[in-house]
Amino acid sequence: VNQQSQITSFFSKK
Amino acid sequence: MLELRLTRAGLLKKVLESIRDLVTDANFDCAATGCSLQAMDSSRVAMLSLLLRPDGFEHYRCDRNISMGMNLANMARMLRCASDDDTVTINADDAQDKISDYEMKLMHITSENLEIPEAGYEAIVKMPASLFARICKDLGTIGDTVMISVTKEGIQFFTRGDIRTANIFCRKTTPVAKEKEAISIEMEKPVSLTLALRYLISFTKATPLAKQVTISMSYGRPIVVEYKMEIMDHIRFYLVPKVEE
Repeated sequence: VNQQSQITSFFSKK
Repeated sequence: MLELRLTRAGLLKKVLESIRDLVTDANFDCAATGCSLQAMDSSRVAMLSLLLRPDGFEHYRCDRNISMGMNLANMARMLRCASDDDTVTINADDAQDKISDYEMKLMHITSENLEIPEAGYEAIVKMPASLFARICKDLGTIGDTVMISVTKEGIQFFTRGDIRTANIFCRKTTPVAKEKEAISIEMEKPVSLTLALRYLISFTKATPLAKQVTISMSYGRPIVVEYKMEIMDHIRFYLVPKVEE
């Protein structure tokens, strides 16, 4: 199964 | 007070065309340092960031930071009225509910701006933007995902579809290669990531903006596909790799 996380989980909020 | 004037509307049209498949509504954040935009696609696996430098405009006045929420399809529709070498002027007064000349309604968009570190990628490939676009388009007719692998010899694109597989290898060129043909690789270690082709194909809408594209990859991080514009700075697309489980 291909899992794909959301991009927000890779970067911190400004 | 915001006043932006660009004598080549075509440039703004190309920028819009390159992002409007990915994002419907976005905030243009204008400051004295330039106009920037950061937005995610609706599924939140891809993102883009754009910077238009003040010196890329013929006239740039931004007295205080202003965030203009715009529907990109509407903006593109309005810009279609301008030919590529027409002058386009964008004014926004402090009331912030429209930009005049186009009289386009602005929107209030809630968005979260993310801090994106620029450095520290394990592999960085620069290659002709048109070549990258052609490879993505061709492989998109075969598979849904592409495995991009970078070694010191070159960059490999592999896809698998229902009926067949395809493999394209682009070898690093020698330092004397012409800019439009050059493929260069900076690499700390080999990296291989699997990515959804439909997003990559959407990113390549920015191909008319730059001769070369820069692809930055690291394990466990989103891939970055960057187009450097000659006079306007950059547009960067980010995509979360797929992980086999």
